[in-house]
Amino acid sequence: RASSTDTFNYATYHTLEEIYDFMDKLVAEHPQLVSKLQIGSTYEGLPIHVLKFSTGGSQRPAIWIDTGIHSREWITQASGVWFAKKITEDYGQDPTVTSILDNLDIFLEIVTNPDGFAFTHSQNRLWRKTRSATSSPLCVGVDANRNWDAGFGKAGASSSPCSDTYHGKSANSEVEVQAIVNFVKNHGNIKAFISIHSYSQLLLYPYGYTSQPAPDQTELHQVAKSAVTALASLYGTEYQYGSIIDTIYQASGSSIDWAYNQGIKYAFTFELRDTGRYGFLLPASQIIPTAQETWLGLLTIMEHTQTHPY
Amino acid sequence: SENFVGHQVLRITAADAAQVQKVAELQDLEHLKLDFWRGPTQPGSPIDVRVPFASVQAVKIFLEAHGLSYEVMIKDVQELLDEEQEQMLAFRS
Repeated sequence: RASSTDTFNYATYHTLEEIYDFMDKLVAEHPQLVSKLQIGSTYEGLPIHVLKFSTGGSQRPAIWIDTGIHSREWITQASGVWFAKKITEDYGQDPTVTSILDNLDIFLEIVTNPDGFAFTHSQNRLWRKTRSATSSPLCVGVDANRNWDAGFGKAGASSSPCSDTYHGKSANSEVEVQAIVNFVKNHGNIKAFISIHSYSQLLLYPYGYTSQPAPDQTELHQVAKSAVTALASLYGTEYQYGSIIDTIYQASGSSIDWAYNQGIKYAFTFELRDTGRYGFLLPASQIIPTAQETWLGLLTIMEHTQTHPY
Repeated sequence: SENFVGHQVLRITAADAAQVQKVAELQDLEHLKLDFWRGPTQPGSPIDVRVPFASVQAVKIFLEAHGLSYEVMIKDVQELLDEEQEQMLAFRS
């Protein structure tokens, strides 16, 4: 185990235990800035943790970031770890991060699907879903990004428990989803909601379940354009951007569609880097470059959220 | 642990809507146990699919029979996973 977050190796993939240990160390090293919240427990009883970055105040407007809802997308959890460290490094040093944190809180859920993530380390590296029981005795798990109450069960999700895009028996049936729903609703002042996936280099905004444009589409499109420009400025990684349904395919029950329908205007989902050769098995050597470039895109969205209060 | 020896990831290119539909039909063949990493969407967009060893021949025959071009994106998934594990173990040691 790394003795501190300074000696933690950000350029390799880590187990759930190691990531949770990293979170504890970060909290211990920055008690005035970082705290750890448990927002629920998984189907298999693991704690679901969120890091809160806050410089004070109560129920400040906040930004939500989650990584790893699809457990096999290891680059996302690894990037989440890097983001957490980056925030603590840049607060008080970088004017943009400092300004954001002086006005808003950031909530970062690094492992959104802990059961699935643990399963990818122990049993099946390519597991995508949760690990909950379904109506099928042969098939386990629900696609947590088809389980949200936004066009739930419509086209773009599967009703077959054996499918990798199985939407579950009802909206929020997955405790991992319900935990976020409860948290966001109870908080009541989340202004940006960003879900991070991999791969295929996309930055998407609502909607996925309907072809109807989001009322804020013009602004979201402009923000996305700025974010991918910033992202590409580091290594030239090219992203496409647009609504989910127009850019990739119809997908119902997704997190950002739910968030947007809750009134969280700045709702985005990233699909992180792939060179076109590795898919979900992105070599660990690409963790840091991926996180670095994604951070620039994230910063653009967070800064826009700060400077465009609503 | 699940073993992925001989599993390949194919990158398929569908040139038109009819070819996209053909790949969608492939997606419905549950007995092949295919894992679509990037599903069929629109012509020109890459489609990535992990094919278990037992289905590799059948899938390639299907693609060739319908004039769908493809390349092998990952030749053996398990090889990559072994490298990943070795790297993690090396870090720990």
